[in-house]
Amino acid sequence: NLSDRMQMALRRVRGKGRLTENDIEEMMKEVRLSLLEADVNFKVVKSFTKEVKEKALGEKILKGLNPGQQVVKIVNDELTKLMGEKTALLELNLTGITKIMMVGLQGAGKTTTAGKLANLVRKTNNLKPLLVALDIYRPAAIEQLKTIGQQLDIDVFELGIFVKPSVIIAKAMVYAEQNGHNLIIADTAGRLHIDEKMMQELVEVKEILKPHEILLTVDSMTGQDAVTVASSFNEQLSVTGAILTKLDGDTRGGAALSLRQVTQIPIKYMGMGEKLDQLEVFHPERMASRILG
Amino acid sequence: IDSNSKFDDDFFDELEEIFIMADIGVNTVVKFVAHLRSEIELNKTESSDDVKDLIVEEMFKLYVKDEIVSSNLDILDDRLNIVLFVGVNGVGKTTTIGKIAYEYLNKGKKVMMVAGDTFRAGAIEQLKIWSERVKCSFYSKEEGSDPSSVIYDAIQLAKETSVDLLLIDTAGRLQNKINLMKELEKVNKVIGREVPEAPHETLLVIDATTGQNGLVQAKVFNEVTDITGVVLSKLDGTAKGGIALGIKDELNIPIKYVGLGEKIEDLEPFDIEEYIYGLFA
Ligand SMILES: Nc1nc2c(ncn2[C@@H]2O[C@H](COP(=O)(O)OP(=O)(O)OP(=O)(O)O)[C@@H](O)[C@H]2O)c(=O)[nH]1
Ligand SMILES: Nc1nc2c(ncn2[C@@H]2O[C@H](COP(=O)(O)OP(=O)(O)OP(=O)(O)O)[C@@H](O)[C@H]2O)c(=O)[nH]1
Ligand SMILES: [Mg+2]
Ligand SMILES: [Mg+2]
Repeated sequence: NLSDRMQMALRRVRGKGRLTENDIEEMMKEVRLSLLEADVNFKVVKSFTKEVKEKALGEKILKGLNPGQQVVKIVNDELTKLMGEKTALLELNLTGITKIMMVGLQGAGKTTTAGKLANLVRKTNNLKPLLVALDIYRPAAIEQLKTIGQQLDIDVFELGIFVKPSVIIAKAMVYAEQNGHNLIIADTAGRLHIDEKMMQELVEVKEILKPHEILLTVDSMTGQDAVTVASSFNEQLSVTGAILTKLDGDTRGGAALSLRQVTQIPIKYMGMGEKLDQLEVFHPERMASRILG
Repeated sequence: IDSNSKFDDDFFDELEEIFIMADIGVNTVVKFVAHLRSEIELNKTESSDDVKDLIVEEMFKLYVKDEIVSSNLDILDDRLNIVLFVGVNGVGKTTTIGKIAYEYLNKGKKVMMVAGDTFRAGAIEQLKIWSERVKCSFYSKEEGSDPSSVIYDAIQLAKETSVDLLLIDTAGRLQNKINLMKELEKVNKVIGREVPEAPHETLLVIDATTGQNGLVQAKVFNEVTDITGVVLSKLDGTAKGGIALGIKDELNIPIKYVGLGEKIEDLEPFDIEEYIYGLFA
């Protein structure tokens, strides 16, 4: 882990007094390697280690007092600060219907997370959720969402696979109004940020739904591409939050830092398993220490 | 690389950046770029065209390692062939089965799909729809059945109905879930008992957007099954799937196919030269 690597780098540091710029640079090499292995984006690693180096130099660390630990602490603090120092909350509409739209690449975990989120928000905020099936492409996507709805005893609105998503969402909003639903969570089909036609479909759904939250679902094992994907979704839709899934795996999750650093999108939740109660509020310090390994 | 570039530190830094951003993995990249650099200095390579050729040649060598690497599947006439699909959640296993069924039906093979994912909502129905799209036979039991029993029954039926190719879908599972890896180990044993030498292929589906964890996935899945190839899915996105090169480098598992979209024809046999050029596109 990073502490061990710092110790190794420090074996090359000689003499007394303050750590020199060269000593710090040796340690930054270890930080860079560790972050790249954790899947943090190459350019983010560059700018992050630059910041950390300046901080470390500014703190005038003495060689005698376990400098490795002090630098690790600076890295950890800077990382936690970047992840967002306090937990980011969901934007709830306290006077009407809260509307949420789930977006992201294929297979990221949107459908499962839509169910988890409806379940969590219903409990913590005592709302009556409506799940809306807007994926008319993937085989059995609607069945998947309906099954999830049944397992949670949450209503699912769907109009089958031959009606356009923009029409489905419009009718869903009317249905929600008429049936006392004060929370709408729209599940959309997975799509590539470079698929113009499919991204345009999301823009149209957004224009009709006018969601309070557009949540980008990101697989926590995503590598260098996380920045490209998040930036593109953000540019085209103005994403309001992210959900990192499959954090019950053993990936270090550096995509979280890249996402945050480049787009400033706050990470709001973490998917911690396949069951519908396995969604937790995002903890920045836990993510920071996980990325550092 | 333009025709005026000098091969200095900046050039090699930039090359490292391209390879790291392709998710190839720091250790493989550093090793490779250092080797490239010494080759260029040794041969006193001058022109940018020569350097381009050298890069392609060296990446090719890194992948091939002096062996014949084929992207063909071990599917023979006159026997029941079994292909097992494994991988973590959401990577494209079920969709890839649809694509491979389509390919082999067009080659005149009798194909059967097995719904080995008895757990996830809508999983059985999803595979059933694929079997209807390609028009091949399909076997499943009720949701919640033991996957090994579904697969056992499917193999008996496949033998009775002279199926040429049995494609087995499994539930997505993260490699650190010990009980799920044990379940997969049991599935593998059942297949091997019922058909000698089976599964003839065990394909690990890897999402092209996956970072360094892809290598861990390959290592652990290879402990409970004999992974014969990787399907690199979603290569139609912007990710380069470089971790598959890392998997070949460290475990010598070849890439058999690349997934290039969500439709039935969006699958191609892997071509290392095409892939290398794609890194610079
Ligand atoms: N272990 C684990 N699996 C998850 C988590 N979230 C989702 N999954 C699994 O990931 C796979 C994909 O989930 P889906 O909900 O179908 O993903 P999706 O984004 O809706 O997929 P598309 O609609 O095809 O784009 C399924 O096997 C889920 O059970 C998580 O937090 N942990
Ligand atoms: N763009 C693109 N999407 C793909 C590709 N392969 C699969 N997908 C999509 O990825 C999503 C997940 O595919 P599945 O086949 O359900 O993945 P899986 O591995 O079976 O998922 P689980 O069974 O939940 O673990 C679906 O939306 C597919 O359409 C590909 O090559 N390109
Ligand atoms: Mg979905
Ligand atoms: Mg599947």
